Amino acid sequence: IVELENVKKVYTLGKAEVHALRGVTFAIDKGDFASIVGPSGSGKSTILNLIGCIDQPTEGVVRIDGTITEGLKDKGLTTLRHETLGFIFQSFNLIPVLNVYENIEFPLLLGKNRPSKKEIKEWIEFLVEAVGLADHMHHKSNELSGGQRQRVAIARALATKPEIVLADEPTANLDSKTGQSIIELMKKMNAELNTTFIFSTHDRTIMEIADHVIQLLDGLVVEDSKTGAK
Amino acid sequence: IVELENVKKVYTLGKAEVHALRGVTFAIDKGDFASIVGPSGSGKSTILNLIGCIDQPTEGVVRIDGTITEGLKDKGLTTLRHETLGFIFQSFNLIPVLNVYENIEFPLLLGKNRPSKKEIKEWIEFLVEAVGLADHMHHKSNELSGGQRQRVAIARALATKPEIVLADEPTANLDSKTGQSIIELMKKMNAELNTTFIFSTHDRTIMEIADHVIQLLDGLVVEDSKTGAK
Ligand SMILES: Nc1ncnc2c1ncn2[C@@H]1O[C@H](COP(=O)(O)OP(=O)(O)OP(=O)(O)O)[C@@H](O)[C@H]1O
Ligand SMILES: Nc1ncnc2c1ncn2[C@@H]1O[C@H](COP(=O)(O)OP(=O)(O)OP(=O)(O)O)[C@@H](O)[C@H]1O
Ligand SMILES: [Mg+2]
Ligand SMILES: [Mg+2]
Repeated sequence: IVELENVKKVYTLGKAEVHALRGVTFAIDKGDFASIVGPSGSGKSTILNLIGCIDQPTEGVVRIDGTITEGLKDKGLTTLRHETLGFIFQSFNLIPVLNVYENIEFPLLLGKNRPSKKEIKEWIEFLVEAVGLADHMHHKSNELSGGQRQRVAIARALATKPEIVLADEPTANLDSKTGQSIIELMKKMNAELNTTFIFSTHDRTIMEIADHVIQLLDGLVVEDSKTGAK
Repeated sequence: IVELENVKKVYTLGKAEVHALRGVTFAIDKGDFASIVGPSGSGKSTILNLIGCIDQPTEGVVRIDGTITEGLKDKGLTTLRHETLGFIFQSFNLIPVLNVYENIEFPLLLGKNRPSKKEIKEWIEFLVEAVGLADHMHHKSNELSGGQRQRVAIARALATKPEIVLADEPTANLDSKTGQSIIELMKKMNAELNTTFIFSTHDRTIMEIADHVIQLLDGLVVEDSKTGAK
């Protein structure tokens, strides 16, 4: 469902160049619970940003559902982002003036074929409960703890039940018990809806539960192991 | 060196109240490598913000070096913050337009008794190397990965060689190898300079290496164990 072919990404900073990705090739199948692992600065977020159509590769091809992302105009990218992808950003990117409920509801208001108001409310309340924020539903995102904000970002990405969820370090600010319950929620969506998950993570629990692990070092794939475990 | 006596913190949100801390009492001795642990939302950052004089308790007393923080005027708080404390924020709080070197140098320019320009340069270059960012010294903080930004925030807090370092989830965005080298750097400062470290963390490595662990649950201390290990 996602293919990268010899993808390179170079950031130009003044006269210097940072080669974030030096030729990355891998394929993720629909329904994979995949994890990209590697040291800080190795290129994990850059890969997720390219798959998320937030950025374009300097060289190489990124395909989603067979469509090359580079050929898409703004309108095509926006449709892809709203209808196929869910993104949990490493720095959350919540809307500070909206409360927990409104932040999660936001992507649901953008879609074309919207569920009924009642269905939306029940689904959001389920998600808020599932990520442990029922007591904070009407609190603004800048009135929450770091891990509480992260969980709002997680619920928001799952709200549209996307085909592919890109999760950048989703448990970094969570204690192991809270993190475990979030991973179980994602595993459940993966099992019931065949949602594809692509993580960037240092969390051992996610690495162990993943059925596809891609090891990154200094902008290159050094290992790509797909296990039979599903 | 730090004492909390029956400290309470209530956030008022409209008509609702959030009791972040419900009566917290503990003491940290000079040179402790202390870790505050607990679930997301249990009050860890709130405690560090009170010790860091960024916020005041609703009730109860916070003492640093015997001085009650509530009695201090702005000037006294600023002096305490610049001369005694170093703070690594959960969301880093870097200055985006400054580069790595300038962010770390910033607190050194604020102090009264400044070391020589040459000493400052050597010390910052040592810290940049020690946190693994030598290749990025002149890159702006918004041109870095999440974990790289976190390491700039760490180096900045250590730059003034403060008596007390408050570290809020300092390894959340780091892979275990990079995290380990950061913890070793801090352990070295703790051993050589008798710097007191107070962590808020979910990182097992820090919890295991700490000689004083304070367990927090829903705004209350449920365990406070100081081991002989030094
Ligand atoms: N600015 C604020 N306004 C209102 N409530 C707040 C604010 N900051 C924190 N809180 C609430 O106070 C409680 C404690 O927050 P705190 O940030 O101290 O938790 P924490 O232990 O650091 O959590 P995490 O591990 O998720 O960072 C939480 O329930 C949170 O919702
Ligand atoms: N906006 C940018 N401008 C310039 N260089 C960048 C930018 N974003 C990232 N980089 C560089 O590209 C490289 C890869 O960054 P990336 O964010 O993908 O790493 P990462 O694996 O996600 O790291 P972390 O685990 O610390 O989040 C890093 O060396 C970083 O300095
Ligand atoms: Mg990253
Ligand atoms: Mg916190």
